[in-house]
Amino acid sequence: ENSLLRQVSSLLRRLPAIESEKFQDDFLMEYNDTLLITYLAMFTNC
Amino acid sequence: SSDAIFYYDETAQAKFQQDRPWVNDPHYFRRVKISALALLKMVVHARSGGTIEVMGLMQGKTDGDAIIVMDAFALPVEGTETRVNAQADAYEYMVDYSQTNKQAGRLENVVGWYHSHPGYGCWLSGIDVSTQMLNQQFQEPFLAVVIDPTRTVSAGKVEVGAFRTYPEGYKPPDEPVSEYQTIPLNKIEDFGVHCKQYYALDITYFKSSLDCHLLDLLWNKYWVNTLSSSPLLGNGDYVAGQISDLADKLEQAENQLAHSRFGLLIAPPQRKKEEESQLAKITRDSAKITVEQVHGLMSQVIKDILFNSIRR
Amino acid sequence: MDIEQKQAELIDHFVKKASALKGTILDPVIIEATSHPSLFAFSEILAVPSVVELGGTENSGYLDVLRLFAHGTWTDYKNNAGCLPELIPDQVLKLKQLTVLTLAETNKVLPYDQLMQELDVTNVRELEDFLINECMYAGIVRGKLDQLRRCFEVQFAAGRDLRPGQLGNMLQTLSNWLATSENLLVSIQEKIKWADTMSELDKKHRKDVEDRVEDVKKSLS
Repeated sequence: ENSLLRQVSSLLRRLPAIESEKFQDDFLMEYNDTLLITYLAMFTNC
Repeated sequence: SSDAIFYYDETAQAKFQQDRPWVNDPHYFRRVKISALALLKMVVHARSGGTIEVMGLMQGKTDGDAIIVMDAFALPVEGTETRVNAQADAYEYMVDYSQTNKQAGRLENVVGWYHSHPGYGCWLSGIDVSTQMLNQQFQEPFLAVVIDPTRTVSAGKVEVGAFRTYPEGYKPPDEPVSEYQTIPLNKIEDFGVHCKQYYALDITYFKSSLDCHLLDLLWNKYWVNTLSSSPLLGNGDYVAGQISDLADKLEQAENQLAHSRFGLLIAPPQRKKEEESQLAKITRDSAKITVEQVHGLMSQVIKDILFNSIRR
Repeated sequence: MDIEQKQAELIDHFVKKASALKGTILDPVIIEATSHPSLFAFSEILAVPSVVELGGTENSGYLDVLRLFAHGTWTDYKNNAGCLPELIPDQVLKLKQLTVLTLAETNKVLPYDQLMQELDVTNVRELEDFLINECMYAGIVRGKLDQLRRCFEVQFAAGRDLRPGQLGNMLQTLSNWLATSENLLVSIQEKIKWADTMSELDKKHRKDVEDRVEDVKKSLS
């Protein structure tokens, strides 16, 4: 079914959704910040 | 049968108004049923106010010990916590709205008011308590609903509370412990002074069959927006405020601990328990902040794996 | 998905029309289809037997035009202009729109220079007008024009007809996506089990400590 194939093709073309070094940097920074908060919260718990 | 709740029996309501069973029992109303439509409107209105408190009125009816909220409408006032009677600015609007509603065939009366507490939880402040007491004197049956739109976003569920105040001078019997919520340090006094003057009602929700269908359609339309949003990014200011508040509370607890260092040897057991529970509260608050952050991060990581790790 | 819904009726219409005709009479149908402002898919029309029969005949040029519109770009037309019938302005516009879709297939960020070269556009203003009026308003692409970095960031592009050999890649990508999703679900379930186990262990440890405290209190008293 050509219509479905075109839609699938359009969808797959959107992957990966974001692919850039800047995004990776920001994402990892956010990741580290959140883990740091968790770490600090563990200290608070103790 | 799910739509039967929407039927308004004017005769029964008039009779209920005449009987006034709440006069003899300050605890008469115990339950609140809020319609999906009213809840959506209230939450959207509260969220639109950002960090400013907004308020509105609720329309509905009563059913035994339950107040049923069918609809809600916003009032053109803001900053309800900064003035003694913010409602006064909107009296004309309220009257016009109610009259127009009746002309349009809307029979429900105003059964309560709602306002928002952006970021500081669902409870009644001193001003709220005095407003509600006044309302309950002259406009019974009347309900107070508080919505926290900021915590709604960070917790991922609607933070809402429904309250009714006790009459002046009434001493309530010991209430069961309500669900714990974090109160910021700058509001804790206001909370503590008035928390015994009102009680919380159990909230349930209902929707019509048409509401179900419409909400399903809305979900199909907006699931992408829901998936794309992240509480980590959208609620950054609120989280920073929470952490700062936690630090203040920790400092306060530490100071109290330091002052009572020698007092500990001769301190009565109650004080020790109080300090423990203060630290326990701080621990619970920090765990809550952490869990919300971890949830936000988990959703980001899952989205990254699902949508960014596929290479064509 | 909206594009497909919009053009489904048009495709049906042209397929029916092409099925009922043969030979030279198909030429105007092909011109009409390739210049229609809302039609961007031509595989179905290409599959019509009477259209396939145009191959090898004196009207094979129009079949080649249809194939060009199904899979090719404006550059492909320019390189083979001698062998193909001359395109009318509406067809030129359509082919340029399809060229943008092809470029968006390979890159999400399309530099203005590349676009201007591929589309034969002389200045940035003209390019932006084309992208906004002919592509975004037509609903075939969605994206952001970054004037500072002189590029077009594509967020969505409608699908073109599949070229031979593309299906394999698509299947591979879908399989990878499926495998990743399944692994993710398994990981999530494992984490849930781990969290439950740790919670149980924590509760047990807490109870043990409390019991020991009670024992010590009793022995002290």
